[in-house]
Amino acid sequence: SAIPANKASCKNLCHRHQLFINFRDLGWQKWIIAPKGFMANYCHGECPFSLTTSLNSSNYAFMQALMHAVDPETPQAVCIPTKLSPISMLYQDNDDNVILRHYEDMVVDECGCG
Amino acid sequence: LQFQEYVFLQFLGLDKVPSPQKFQPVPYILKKIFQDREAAAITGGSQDLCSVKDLGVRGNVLRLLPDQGFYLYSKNLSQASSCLQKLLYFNLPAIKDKEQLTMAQLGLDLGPNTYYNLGPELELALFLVQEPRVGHSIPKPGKLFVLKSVPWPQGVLHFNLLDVAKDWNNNPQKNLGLFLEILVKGDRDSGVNFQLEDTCARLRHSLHASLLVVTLNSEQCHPSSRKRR
Repeated sequence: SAIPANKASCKNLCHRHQLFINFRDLGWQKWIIAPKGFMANYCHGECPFSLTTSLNSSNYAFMQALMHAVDPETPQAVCIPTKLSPISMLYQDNDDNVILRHYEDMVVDECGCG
Repeated sequence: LQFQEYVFLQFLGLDKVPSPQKFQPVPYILKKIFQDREAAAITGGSQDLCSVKDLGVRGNVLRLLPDQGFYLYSKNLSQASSCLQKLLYFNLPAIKDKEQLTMAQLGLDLGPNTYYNLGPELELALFLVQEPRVGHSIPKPGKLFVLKSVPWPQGVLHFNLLDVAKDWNNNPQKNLGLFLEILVKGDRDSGVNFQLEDTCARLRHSLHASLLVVTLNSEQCHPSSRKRR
């Protein structure tokens, strides 16, 4: 039988939220040459059963959401990044070296239930 | 925040917040690679972060090490036309042990392009320093490994130091630096003599040495997935 989808309003559903990390807020602008900061973003929101059939979620999330709907003791599927991208940082260390380093998975591009 | 900052710094591969005393110039090549990566990130283009296309090597960390050596003012210059002698020293220990050296390029910037006197021709010699200095004695030049004629004292010269840097990285006690000598070629009549002093003074003022090092961190970069034949 069809399981009534709870009436989670859209804005509470799992999606990507903007988060800009400004290195000046961390007091790091003195040694980080570039960038001044970066859009890290984050994932947040509910993963009701209905969502797992539409959003790019894993089969595992589908089953977990189904189990949660049947037995609320089972935790809901969670809202996680499903697509990430790297950033490069140009900075100076304590030995006056200028360093360019690339960091994988620093920016959340897409979210989903996992 | 203090604790979290430490955790984030460790993630960045740093053991504490750098507090540089003086700002180093950012070389064109690092700026270019950074801007190309930023542009690719904006357009969503795929990027191989473990290859440095502009330099044709694999690597995901690029470091520009400034020269920490000093000029030598020895009485007995090796030859009458010796213009300057300098000890070049680069602080390699910044390279972490799980990183593999894939490039070490010495850059000697002789200064800006000036047009008022395109001369005199120079001869540039690079030696390994193989014996530690005693006190303030002049380090003795060891094995010669570069001898190059330069038409005039301008522009940037690059030398491949990968084998030397690998040896220094594996045996840090061997890293005693490099002995650079710049000679003026040709005979010394009074005109050249004037140029010699002027050229040498300008060279001493404008010479800027640096070592561009590229390393590949095996934990962050899996071996390049060569197509199996």
